Amino acid sequence: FPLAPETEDEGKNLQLVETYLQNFYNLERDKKPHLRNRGENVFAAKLKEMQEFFGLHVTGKPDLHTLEMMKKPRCGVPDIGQYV
Amino acid sequence: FTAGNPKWKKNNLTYRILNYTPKMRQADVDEAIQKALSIWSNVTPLTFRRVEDKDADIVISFAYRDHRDNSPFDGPNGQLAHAFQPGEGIGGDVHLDEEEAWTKYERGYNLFIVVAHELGHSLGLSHSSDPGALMYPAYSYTDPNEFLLPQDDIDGIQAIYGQSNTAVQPTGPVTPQACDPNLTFDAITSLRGEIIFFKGRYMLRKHPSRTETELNFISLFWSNLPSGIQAAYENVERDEVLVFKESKYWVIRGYDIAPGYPKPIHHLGFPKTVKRVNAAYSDETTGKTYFFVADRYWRYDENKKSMDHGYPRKIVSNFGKIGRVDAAFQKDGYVYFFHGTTQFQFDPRTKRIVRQMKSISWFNC
Repeated sequence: FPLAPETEDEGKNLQLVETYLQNFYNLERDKKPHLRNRGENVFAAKLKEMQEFFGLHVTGKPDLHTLEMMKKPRCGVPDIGQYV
Repeated sequence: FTAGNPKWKKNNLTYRILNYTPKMRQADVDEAIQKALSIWSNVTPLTFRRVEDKDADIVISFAYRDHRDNSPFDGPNGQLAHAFQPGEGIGGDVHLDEEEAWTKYERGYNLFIVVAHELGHSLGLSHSSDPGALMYPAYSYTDPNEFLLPQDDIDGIQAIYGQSNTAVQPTGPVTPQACDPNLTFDAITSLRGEIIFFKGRYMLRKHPSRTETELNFISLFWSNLPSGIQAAYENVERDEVLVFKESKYWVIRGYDIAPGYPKPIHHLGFPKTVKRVNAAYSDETTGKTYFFVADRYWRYDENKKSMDHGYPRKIVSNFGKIGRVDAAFQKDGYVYFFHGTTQFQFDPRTKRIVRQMKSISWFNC
């Protein structure tokens, strides 16, 4: 059956969040296809770091404001760590 | 600051424009880059000299997708550009995503704004969490003609290269903090149930059912409006907000500015001697709008679309000792006057000041 739109959106949003944190917050890129194996707390910790940087509510969850910020056009240099 | 505090060991830097985007005239690209460089040279001892056909400290180029620096671009929107910290080779270089809609205006992505930000990285700055800073990671448009390097960026770059050699040190705008007890406002208006506080190029937005206050650039909603709005009021019946600056005013309908604006304020019936309006509010029940100029006020009839006779009058004669008015708005039958960091709650029925508060009382500090 086709996915219910909500879950499809969720999937897309999760992919957006993961890519964003990899690009700009040093979230490790590993080859495992599924997030759950990474351990939630690393993911949530990185998300909190991003939320703190942008002055958003620090929830560790990809809430509406967080997703809105991640969709904004921006500079490709990471917000933390080295860019060499 | 970038980890490791990289910086150029010399103040006289060179730059080269490697290629151009077909979306802008070359002269406009040159101008945008020169202007972007000047905002950093104006506040530091740094100088930038353009070179052709040979290596330069900062090489600026437009690039497409994977351009062999381990950081491929992602097509339109998303990542607009990136730059490398000071150093040899690719160090200091600025790469701009060729697939973006580069322009010299507010449409698409303004090349000046993006290059100015990337040059911050080229000089050793990393991103700032100050939403008003040029080095804030997310793109936001500011009219290049009105652009002033914010104080946050000046502090950052001067910490690396020192102050400029000019006698008078340049300063820049500071991002307003909602709970700053010294916060004053340029203008305030209601807007479809929310309250909009104008300050410089910013607007603080307060929704009655949300605790936090949202800070945005005015240009985010109305890119054609100037910064430094001086007065504003809402005509609830017409679902319009009128904003004033110097001798002009605009009519806002939602996200749009009504065609044909700005218009001179004298069209509303002010004498030519009036050059600006300090504050305004509109009384929904009576259809009368009150304009405050220095120590006097005018009253405008929204139905007749003309000023009432017998004005101006002294503010003190009708509103008591509220002094000059910086900003005013009406809510739930009361009028709130702002003078510096003081706020007066005025009851137009009894013509009495019923309460005095701090200017930031709306922000749940």
